[in-house]
Amino acid sequence: IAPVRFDKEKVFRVKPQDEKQANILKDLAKTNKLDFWYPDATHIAVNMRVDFRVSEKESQSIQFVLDQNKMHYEILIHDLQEAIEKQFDVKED
Amino acid sequence: IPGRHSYAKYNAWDKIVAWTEKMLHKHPDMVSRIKIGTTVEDNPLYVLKIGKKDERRKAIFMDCGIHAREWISPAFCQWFVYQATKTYGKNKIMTKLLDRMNFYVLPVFNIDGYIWSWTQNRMWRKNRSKNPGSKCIGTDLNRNFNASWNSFPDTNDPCEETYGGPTAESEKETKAVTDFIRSHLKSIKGYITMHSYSQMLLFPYGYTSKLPPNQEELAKVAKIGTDALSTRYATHYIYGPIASTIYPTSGSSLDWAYKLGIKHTFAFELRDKGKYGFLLPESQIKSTCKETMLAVKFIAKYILQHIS
Repeated sequence: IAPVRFDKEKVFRVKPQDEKQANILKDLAKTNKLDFWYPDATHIAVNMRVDFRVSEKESQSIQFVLDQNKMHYEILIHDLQEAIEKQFDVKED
Repeated sequence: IPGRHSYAKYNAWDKIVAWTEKMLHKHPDMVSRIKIGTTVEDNPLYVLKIGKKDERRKAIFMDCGIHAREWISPAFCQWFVYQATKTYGKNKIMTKLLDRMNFYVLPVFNIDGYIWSWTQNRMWRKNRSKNPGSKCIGTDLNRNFNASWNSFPDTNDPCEETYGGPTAESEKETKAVTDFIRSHLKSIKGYITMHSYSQMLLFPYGYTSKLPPNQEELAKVAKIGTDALSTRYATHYIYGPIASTIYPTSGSSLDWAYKLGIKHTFAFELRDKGKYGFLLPESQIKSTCKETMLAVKFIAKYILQHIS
């Protein structure tokens, strides 16, 4: 089986500032396939930083919702496949 | 030789197995290998015993690689064994530790998942057991321990990344580790488990916000451990009980070991803090391992000096 590729998948970091924003994030977790990196489960609380991976397709709609609700976020990794290939940055001994 | 094992690189499972054999042959007086069981896909679970032959001495059990995608974790266990064998007789602290205690090191806990993260899905986390009645594969081995197992709703669905399995200790990997620790409980005085990422040093409990009876001592050891770690490259770690430092989690190995009676149990969340996350570049492996050695040696020294 060909290995899974993660082309243009993104890793977001969001820090909900209040209950409303935490609930928006919980709803996004229900309607999208989010792979939680930190914490390693769907545990979203106010003022807790949450890192999650999402497909390229879904990332646009997620970004739209975050922008629309003026939620603070950053994109930690813009292309996951690229980061996967870049981790091997030490030549053979 | 292209493709040989390297402490500066991430190594696939077959290289790690070959490396364990190499360590046996290079250090027959100090390294022995114990097969504690097999995984769901019949890979051998090897624990390396580092130290003198005497089984009655105090020991610390350290596991790496319980979550498949956290590749820096197995890299640390390999580095630890390398440094222990290389600096014994040269470094004062390591010599004192190995003269008086043993280390049981499990280089990769979740072997099947680790192989899968190399060959099929770099983002894989769980093991590779099948779940009857579900198309979803795998159990989160760090939710499968009998410590308030399955007490949170998000560990019920086999498709969840934190699925705790059909029952506590349902997984061959978990059972192999718990059986080994139970059968060596007289000598094992400390338990350390390596994860990534977010640069934290954690202690029980995860399943409750209650604090363990010796939490002041654990906090003191964790503080000094993170201080020691940061002396190398000024890498900043935070420390504290799992539940309030990250979030409540049930069925973890840390809580299980603590409740079994090992009162000095710690979990490391290694580098980094999210810039690369699980994809920490190989160029950071050595510095991550070197700084972590300082904390692990401090914890071991503390246990040697304070725990009877």
